[in-house]
Amino acid sequence: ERLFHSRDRSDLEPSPLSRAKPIADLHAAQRFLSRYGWSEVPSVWGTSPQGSAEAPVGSTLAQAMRRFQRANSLPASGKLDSPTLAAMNRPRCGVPDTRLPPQSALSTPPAPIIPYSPRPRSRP
Amino acid sequence: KRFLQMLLPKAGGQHEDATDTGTSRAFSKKTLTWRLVGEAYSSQLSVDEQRYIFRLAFRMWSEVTPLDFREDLTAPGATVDIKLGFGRGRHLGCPRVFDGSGQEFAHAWRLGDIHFDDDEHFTPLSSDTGISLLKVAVHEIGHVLGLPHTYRVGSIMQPNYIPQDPVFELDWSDRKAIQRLYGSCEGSFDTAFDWIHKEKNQYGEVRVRFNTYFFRNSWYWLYENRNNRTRYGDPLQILTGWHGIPPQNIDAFVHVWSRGRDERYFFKGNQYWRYDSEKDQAYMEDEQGRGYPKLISEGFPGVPSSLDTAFYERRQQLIYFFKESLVFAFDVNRNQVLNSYPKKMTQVFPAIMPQNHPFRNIDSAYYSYAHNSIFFFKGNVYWKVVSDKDRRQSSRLPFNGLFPKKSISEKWFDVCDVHMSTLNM
Repeated sequence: ERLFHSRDRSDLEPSPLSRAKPIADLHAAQRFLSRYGWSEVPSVWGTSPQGSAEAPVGSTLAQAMRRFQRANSLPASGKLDSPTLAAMNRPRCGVPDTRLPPQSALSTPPAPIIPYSPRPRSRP
Repeated sequence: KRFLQMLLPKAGGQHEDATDTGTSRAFSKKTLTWRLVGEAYSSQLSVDEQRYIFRLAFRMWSEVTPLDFREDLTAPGATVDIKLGFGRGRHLGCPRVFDGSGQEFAHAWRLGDIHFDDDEHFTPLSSDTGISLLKVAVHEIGHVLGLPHTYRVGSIMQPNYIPQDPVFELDWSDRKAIQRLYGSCEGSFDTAFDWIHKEKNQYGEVRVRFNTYFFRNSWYWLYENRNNRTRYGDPLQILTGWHGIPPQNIDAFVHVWSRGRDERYFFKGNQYWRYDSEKDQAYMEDEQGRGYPKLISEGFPGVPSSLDTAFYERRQQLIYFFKESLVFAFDVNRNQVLNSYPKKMTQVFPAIMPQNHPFRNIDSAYYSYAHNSIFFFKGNVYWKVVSDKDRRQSSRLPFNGLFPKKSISEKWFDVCDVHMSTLNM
């Protein structure tokens, strides 16, 4: 059992092993920008957070950084400053920010299509 | 990786504006099924609590779209439209590994599944600490239905979790975004009426307020005119909000309200009930001790049943009863139908534009205090009756003329059904 002492488990402690590694350096920031679709480089949902997504480099990194900063109402300096790091470390959804989530790799077969469907469903 | 790339949409899209980037509806079915996957329950909340929160999350989307959501615990997993599950790190065969507590707390696959990182501290409805499972679930369902992230303040589709008070609702823009994909809610009503509340303020002065109600089958909505939407959490079951009247398929509601009279009647079939506004229940019997419900033919001689609808015209102190193509004008002071009635609807309420008229079998005749006008509802369209104000602006308009029809959903917004299984949530 994970440790907690209050009835509503509000003091539930996550097991130390499973805490997300904070984004604290440029490399992690590059991966974050690529993972959530802020870089021009095609973002592949990596098979793991440490994944092999191609990270933006050079001016494209600064551009990606600026895009992210602008979207989060931060000064668009293009530099990895502490407000930007704080924004990157906030709890968030895993779907990329700049496009729809991809189709399910575990997807279910298409349901029967009701006549008024505007387009046939693609099969997985 | 090659396989994944085949599945994933091409890179691109407008980074600048994440709100309208080519979103399209994800499902073309009206009723979608969902399931919390058996081997993927969270270890933090009871299973019932998790299922209840997800049922509420789906209902909240159903309250603003024509979509219905039904929890399906029995069908083969492959046929369930949306599957939800909790996992830690590498989970449920998903190619995307969770990162432990902090940062990524959930993700969704379009047309498919929703995963929650069980290392996060998800909390139930009543808690204001941790990460509200309801909020995250509503967000991820938005993705599955086809909505992308947006940075618009107040949207449930913001990528980052925004702790705020536990009560949250889908705001106007989120509603419009999902309705751009699935359309707005349509449908006919059994009856629509404004309910008058009389209150005394601290000076003892009587104040009058009103709420608008729409009844359909066995459920109803309160419509908040000032907010242009139904009350949060509606529809509700009629029998939970109205006591002593039939639980479904009401034909008409009439409020006889004049100096010295304040009588409210519900009509169904060949009977009518009188409602006690103070006690919020139907009268059991009248002043002479005779029981309700009563026969319409007794209380309103000359009026047929079953009715299509009826409304009370305060200036003339007449109740107009409608049945098929006929109108019966009932004088409440003399307790009889005017001699010159019944008449054809087209005669009493002439069309301003030829042939643009309901002709017969309207669903509801509704006098709106918000619009100071009478509306005739039929299916998902309405005809507005020429009001005094209209005639002051254009004296050529015929008395009680009907303006050309319009769509109800473009005037009264988000009057949406929910799946029967979630009606009494």
